[in-house]
Amino acid sequence: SVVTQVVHSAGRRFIVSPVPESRLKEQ
Amino acid sequence: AEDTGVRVELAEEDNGRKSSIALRLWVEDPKKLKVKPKDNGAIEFTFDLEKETPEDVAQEMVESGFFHESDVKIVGKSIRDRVALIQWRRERICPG
Repeated sequence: SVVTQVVHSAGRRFIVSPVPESRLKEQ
Repeated sequence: AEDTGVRVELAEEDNGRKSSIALRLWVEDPKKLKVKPKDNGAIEFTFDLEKETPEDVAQEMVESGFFHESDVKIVGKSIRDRVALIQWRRERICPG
């Protein structure tokens, strides 16, 4: 799975990873 | 808590001792947002219960391009609801 890391200018680190299908609400 | 369409959960077990906690946020129902986010991934971040406010983190997410500015309040509220629950649980387990 692809993991993206974004660091905000304030220094906070956001790590983005795919949400497992099971955690998504049914539309 | 109100269903905002944005889900926030603990990304690690809360031992009740650290002021900084790891949270994971993702969009469960994009229809509840004013502008659909480009990325549908789960965003993991740390939040300091003593020094930070959920609204500040929501603003940083907007500035980092995860959400549109018009959704900053709904993201902030989603984080605030989860943080309130974590603090309430900590108070119950270890009052004072």
